Amino acid sequence: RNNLNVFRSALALLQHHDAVTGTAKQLVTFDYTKRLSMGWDDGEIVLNNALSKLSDNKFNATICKLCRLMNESICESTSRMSSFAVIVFNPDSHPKSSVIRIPYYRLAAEVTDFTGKLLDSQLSKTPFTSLIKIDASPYQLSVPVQIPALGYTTIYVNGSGEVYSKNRGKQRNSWKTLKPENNE
Amino acid sequence: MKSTKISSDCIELLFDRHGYLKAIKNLKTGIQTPLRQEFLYYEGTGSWPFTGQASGAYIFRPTEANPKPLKPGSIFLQVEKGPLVINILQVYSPWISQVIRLYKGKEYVEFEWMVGPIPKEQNNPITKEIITRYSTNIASNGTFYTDSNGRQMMKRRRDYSASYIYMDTEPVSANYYPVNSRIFVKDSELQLTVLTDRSEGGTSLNDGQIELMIHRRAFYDDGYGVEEPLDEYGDNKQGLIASGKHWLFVSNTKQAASIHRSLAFEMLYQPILTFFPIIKQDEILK
Repeated sequence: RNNLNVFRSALALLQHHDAVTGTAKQLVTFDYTKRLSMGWDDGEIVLNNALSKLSDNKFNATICKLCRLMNESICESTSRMSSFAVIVFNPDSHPKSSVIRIPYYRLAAEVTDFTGKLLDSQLSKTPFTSLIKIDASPYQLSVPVQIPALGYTTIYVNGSGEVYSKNRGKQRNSWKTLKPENNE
Repeated sequence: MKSTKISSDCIELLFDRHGYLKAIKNLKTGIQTPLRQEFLYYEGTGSWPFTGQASGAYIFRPTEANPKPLKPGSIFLQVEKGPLVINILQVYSPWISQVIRLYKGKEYVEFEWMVGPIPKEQNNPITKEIITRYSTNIASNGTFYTDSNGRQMMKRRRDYSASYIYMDTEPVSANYYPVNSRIFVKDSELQLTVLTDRSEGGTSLNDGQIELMIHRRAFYDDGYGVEEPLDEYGDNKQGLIASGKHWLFVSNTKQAASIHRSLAFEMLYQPILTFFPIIKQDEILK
């Protein structure tokens, strides 16, 4: 519980009315972003610790990742891995029938649910690729999911055809590389 | 060259020959209405020779009551159809584009807009405040409804205030209200509802019309304490690119509440995704 204090503090800070409305200086807004990012770091650690315990310590590394730049069609996890699993959590108190969209970097995908049943997925080109970052995914993979209330489901993606070139220069987000002037 | 009809199993959209949305029909209920969607912008006060109250972080003060169209003429339209979703890409300009999505089995239309960086003139830049506007022929009679922080809906009347003597000095911004989750207009039969994925300013300046402010870039401090113009930038040092979603549906007035009450929760509580490598111990993962 204590490991989430940084996350809690960041979220509490972001409820400030000047954070919500954007009536703050640019540097302050960057600071909010940095603090939220640090909170997410802790959240991922807690998630992976839980996973490690649930699996009797068979997973002891940080392998479960969020993709924080999905709104920019960027996902480091799906760009690195040709095959991966996605745990889809439903935070709603109602069952959800939805279509999730994943940034995707390969030419083809076979998607199955946790029983091994093939799912009817759809691969689409990412629109506006000329307007977004160089490491944005060229495709988006849409997958239908049925998730119980406050529950989760797991889907498996097996990809083929390398599309994304790892040798392309990457733009790095400044809020990831920003180092504080001091540790205060 | 001609109007284009695009349909899913639930929704039919009609686009005119310039690429603009023209009409919507719910194929399940048979409800249909003319519907035009467009992007426009207000110029904000502040640029020389203006010396009064500038539009900025706290203040919305357009120079004129009518927003300006972004681009006359045709827009680029591209359609991609698949088994799960139909994607309709519209490109208005190098800095405004949108994907309209029709999901299989869903009776709403998703508008995923992307705006920015908003252009900045070299000399004497002009503040720009971008809106998306949905226009129908619903006889809303000067009233519209916005949510009260996601809870009950508040009835709004154009050019009127219940708590003070309304003065028509700011005909646009005085009619703007916070839209935290949804806004709608209705008459005795039809209702047009738009759900937002974030808080936006919204209004209905003409009957049957909904407008929502989705992005803005101001170049002058408004004097309310920030001491900076609202000229937010990202890591590329250019103006911010903002992207978000609207879910729109048409219904009869009696059924609308039951639809938007559950839909708002769907919008708020989006699925959360985490990614795992598939390793040889995938049996353990399962």
